[in-house]
Amino acid sequence: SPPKEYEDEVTFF
Amino acid sequence: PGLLEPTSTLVRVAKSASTLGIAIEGGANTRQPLPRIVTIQRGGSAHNCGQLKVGQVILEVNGVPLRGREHRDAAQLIAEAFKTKERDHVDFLVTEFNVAL
Repeated sequence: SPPKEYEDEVTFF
Repeated sequence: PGLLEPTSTLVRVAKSASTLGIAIEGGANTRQPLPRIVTIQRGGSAHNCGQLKVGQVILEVNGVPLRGREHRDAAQLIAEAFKTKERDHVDFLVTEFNVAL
């Protein structure tokens, strides 16, 4: 599978 | 020797507020293979600490390497490090250089 769009991979703590 | 090596810094963040107060992006199998700090919220523990900066890449959390961990896995590790009562701080090994280590 292609690399994920890291813009979608943001987590706030 | 050392000229091309990124500089890593160990930052100890005391749990001085109810939140850690950072946001991260990236993780294994993304264009940002190690988590990068994208936000530091005013009033959070990280902001109070004063040593973490937006743009730093997190190499380790409490001595556990993040290399090879996907975003959700890395995020869970950080969340648990902040949540645990075993320590009153979280140790981050960070680097200023945004490189695929």
